[in-house]
Amino acid sequence: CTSVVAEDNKGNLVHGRNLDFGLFMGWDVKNKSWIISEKLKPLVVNLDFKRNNQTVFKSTNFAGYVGMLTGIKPHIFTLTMNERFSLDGGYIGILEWILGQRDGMWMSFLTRSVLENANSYEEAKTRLAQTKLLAPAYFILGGNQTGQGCIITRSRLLSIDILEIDLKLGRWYVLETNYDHWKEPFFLDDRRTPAKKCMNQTTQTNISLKTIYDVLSTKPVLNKLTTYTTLMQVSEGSLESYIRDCPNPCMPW
Amino acid sequence: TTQFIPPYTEECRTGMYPPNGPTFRGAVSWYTVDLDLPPSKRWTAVITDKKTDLIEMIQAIKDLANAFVPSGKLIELVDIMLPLMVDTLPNPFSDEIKGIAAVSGIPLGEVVLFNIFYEVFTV
Repeated sequence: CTSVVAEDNKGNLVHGRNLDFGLFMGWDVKNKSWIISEKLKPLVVNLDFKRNNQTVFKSTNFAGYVGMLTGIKPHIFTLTMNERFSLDGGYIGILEWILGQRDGMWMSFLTRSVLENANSYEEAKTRLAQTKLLAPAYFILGGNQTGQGCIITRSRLLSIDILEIDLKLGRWYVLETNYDHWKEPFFLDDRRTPAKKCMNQTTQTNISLKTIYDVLSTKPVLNKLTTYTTLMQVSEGSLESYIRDCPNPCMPW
Repeated sequence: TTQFIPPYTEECRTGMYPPNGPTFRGAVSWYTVDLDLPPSKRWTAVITDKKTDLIEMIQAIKDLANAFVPSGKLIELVDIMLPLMVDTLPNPFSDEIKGIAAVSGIPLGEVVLFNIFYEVFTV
């Protein structure tokens, strides 16, 4: 996955993500693609969650999956999550759950609950940072005011780090793939460097939904695992998504 | 440097929007999920539309599981154990998952597996 929240020089916040999934879950030799990734693409749907006929939040999802991986609470915040690998992973959480220790939350149920019930960027950030989880994760959160964009690096129990947009430091965007931002990514899966190179090349002046789509369309940020790209603009309350393909030659991950 | 290996990597793309060409497979349909409905009814429209694709995707996961455990015991475990687990999941998720299983006709355990896959995948 790749998620990015950026602030343009007029203070607009835009949030984009590629949802990559299906690694090592069966390779289709003839079509040079991952089997599960290809089976997930037809299931991609955009959802408008309503209460009293009013939109509460919108999301890009896989039909049949009730949790949330990508969503917007119009005019309030935008949220995506990326997978985080850790030895202290979900299987431990599941074991604890089976043994009756049920004070943790399933990751995508937490994001769904935050999108449904949180009413501000700060409230969302607090809940994502402090709620005990069954599995580690990265939460990428965008708000509706200048500077409101962050990456929350979570272990199952703790909020390890929160990296926020800081215009004074020249950090006009935050970008996450699947590795702790203070460490080098796995050398055979460095999508971060190419993505940041393209963001810096685009510049803060030219960043928009369009140019974020360009960044997310550049190989290897776009790869064989990429099922969809979603673009969100909190001030417009807009969410749009596109099912992707990565024609050969293309990186398997 | 291990990631700059053209043609598997490329210069930063421009002009890709509006989405077009070989990297754009297609647009995504919109559905409404009415939170005023009982949880078990909320996903009926989506699942009625996507049932065939969902069944295909879950079959692909089952094929993969059977590749690892040809005896079929792994799928049996999913179909027997995970339905017992669904009631431990918090609402509304538990009832929404049951509703999806009912509409799609997919065994409840397999719908539960799909919904907790992020945690399971770490295995």
